[in-house]
Amino acid sequence: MFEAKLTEGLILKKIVESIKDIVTDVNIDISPSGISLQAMDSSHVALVSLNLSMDGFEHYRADTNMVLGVSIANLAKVMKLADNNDQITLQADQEATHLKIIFENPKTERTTEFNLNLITIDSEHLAIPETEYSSVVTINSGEFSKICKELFSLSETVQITTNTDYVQFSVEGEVGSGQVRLGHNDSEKKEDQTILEVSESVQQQFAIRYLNMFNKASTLSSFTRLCLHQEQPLVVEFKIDNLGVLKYFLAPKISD
Amino acid sequence: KGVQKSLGTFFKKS
Repeated sequence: MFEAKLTEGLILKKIVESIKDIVTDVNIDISPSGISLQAMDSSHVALVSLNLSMDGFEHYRADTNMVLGVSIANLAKVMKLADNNDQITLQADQEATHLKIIFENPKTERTTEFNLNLITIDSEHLAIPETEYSSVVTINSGEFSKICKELFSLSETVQITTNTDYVQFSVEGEVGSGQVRLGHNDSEKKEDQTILEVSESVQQQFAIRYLNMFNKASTLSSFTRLCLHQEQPLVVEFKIDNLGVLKYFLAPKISD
Repeated sequence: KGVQKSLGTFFKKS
């Protein structure tokens, strides 16, 4: 038996919106300590990794580990039934064939229930090695979204360069070339801060269209954390207050 | 420009 109730259901709605363009069918792993999922996009370039702790739920019970295979596209359609102020409860029996999703609005007394059919997914699970990232950049999530969006209109690829003084996003295309450079900024206004933690500088290229998809999660978190290592995929991380973390991994483009 | 690598180059199947 699995049951989890989230008071701020909007968070779950936002999570589904933030991953639905990247992954289609996903195995959701339920454990007594929380909910997690890991899935790659069809081209195996990007990976979504979500971890939600039981502590963030108003009520959480999972007697055993369970795997719930869901179509994210269909889950997103169901989530549209939820009002932004709804509480959301997820329920599944042992050996379940469906996931019961309940939306409740205590103020308006409206309740919506949907039984989403589960599917069997044969998915590859990747072991992500523990990595000490040599450059970690914490940046306002709205600002990072805007930079990626605007640069994408000029080029398909961005080169991210880090050093102890700044992080630089540079593009080169038919239109021309240029860069946005952000220096370390620990100003009093927290939302303006850009925090650089660089032990070794990194220079890598990435397809901007994936970054734009990841940035849908900027509504979940005021800050985006970019974790870079010269020999590893980029991690774009969004912390979800008191609940967990949504991470995206993106393989670099490498010049021959 | 660069060649897009796949995640399989970096992460092993578990």
